[in-house]
Amino acid sequence: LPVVPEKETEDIQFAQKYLENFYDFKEEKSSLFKSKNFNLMAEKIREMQSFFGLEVTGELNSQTLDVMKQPRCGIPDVRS
Amino acid sequence: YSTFPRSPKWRREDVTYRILNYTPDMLQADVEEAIAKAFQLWSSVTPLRFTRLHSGEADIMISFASQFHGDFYSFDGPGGTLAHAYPPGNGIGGDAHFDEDENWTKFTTANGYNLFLVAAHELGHSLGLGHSNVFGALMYPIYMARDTRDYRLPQDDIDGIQSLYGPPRESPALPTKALPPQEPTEVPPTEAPTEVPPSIPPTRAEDCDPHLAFDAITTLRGEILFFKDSYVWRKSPYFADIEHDTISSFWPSLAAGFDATYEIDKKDQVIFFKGDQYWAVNGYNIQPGFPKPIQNLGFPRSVRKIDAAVHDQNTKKTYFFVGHKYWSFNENTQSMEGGYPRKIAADFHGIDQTVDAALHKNGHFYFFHGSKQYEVDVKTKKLIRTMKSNSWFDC
Repeated sequence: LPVVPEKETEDIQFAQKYLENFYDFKEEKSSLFKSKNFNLMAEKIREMQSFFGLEVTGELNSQTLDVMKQPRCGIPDVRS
Repeated sequence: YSTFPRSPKWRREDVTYRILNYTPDMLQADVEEAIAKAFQLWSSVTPLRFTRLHSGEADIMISFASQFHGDFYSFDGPGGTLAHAYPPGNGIGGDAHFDEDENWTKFTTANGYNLFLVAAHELGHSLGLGHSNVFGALMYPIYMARDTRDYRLPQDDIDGIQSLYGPPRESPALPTKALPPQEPTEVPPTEAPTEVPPSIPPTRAEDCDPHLAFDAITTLRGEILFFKDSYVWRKSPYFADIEHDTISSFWPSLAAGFDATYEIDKKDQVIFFKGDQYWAVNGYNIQPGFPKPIQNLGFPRSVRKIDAAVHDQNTKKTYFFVGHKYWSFNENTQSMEGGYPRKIAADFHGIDQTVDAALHKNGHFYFFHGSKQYEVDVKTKKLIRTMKSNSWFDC
């Protein structure tokens, strides 16, 4: 897997926590499914981008991160 | 808009709330006003009525806390998550938690979060709404500072809450009894077109409304309870200010809008009258076998309801007022006394109108008619003075 720079690691961890809190994202704990994890995360990013009317790319771009960092309500936006 | 899975909602229109603690960022009065205003936003577009409790379990318990605070959703320090609330339900259901690590304010400035706006959003959850993806909707998940002075609920939020509870009743509840014609009073100037009047519980300001009138009044274990529509004002020697509750918070199975009520303190009993029925209550408990028809007390069939009742603990007599007449009931023999009904004005000089409510306190009778009350000497039945009905609220 490509080496991810420090800052991006932080952003990914932040985004992961955000998606867990508000988009019902569940990280696959076992590394065996790491790649699946990224697909799953990309799917949840798409869901969040769609909710907020952002361009739906599945990528953790700056607009998406900006919205994630806005002060907000603690209730999930979607729930299973 | 969205609702929670299976759309949980409150099953009755009277919903109670209690503010458990306060943020040091704001004056308590400002917190209370922000919360009350947030409730009013939702009550003005639904049939819901909100009553603040000062003790006991309320449907919606409101609190400020930081980091871990006893549920599975710890707060995260300044920024990020500001607050959260639970959908309608028992226990934690409906409760709203605000992150104390935020700076709360009654203003809409940059360096703080407006408590009214966040509370209005969270209470939307407490009533059953989920998040909306409509930018600008109150239930949009991200905080947006906006002018709160005459903040109006966006249409998406109105559609959402009305999908759960429907629109408000068409007009404010009419008095529960046809009040006798009062002298014409000027309508106080309203600076804005009248909106749907608030249906949140009476506030301190309304305690002192000079036009305030009551349906029924009684003593109860040293306190005085003033009933109107579905609310009760509670004046107690045990706490300083007047408490506002809903009748249903004391007696959930009793319909609101009593016609009359009185206490027999020797029996620790309060009798409630509504229409042609009456209930006997001990504290919170309705006695078995009630309601009973008022004819059981000896009223003729022609009497379909009574206007007011008052018990004299010394003589063990209870006076029932119906129109311009009154009856005397002997609690010892449990029967109406002979020679009644008699004209009220014939025995109680100066009481020329009907009686809406009556109270026995401090050796006097107090007869209420609209926004006036008449203090009468119990023994001589002579009028002592006339006051405003709400003179008991220390306005």
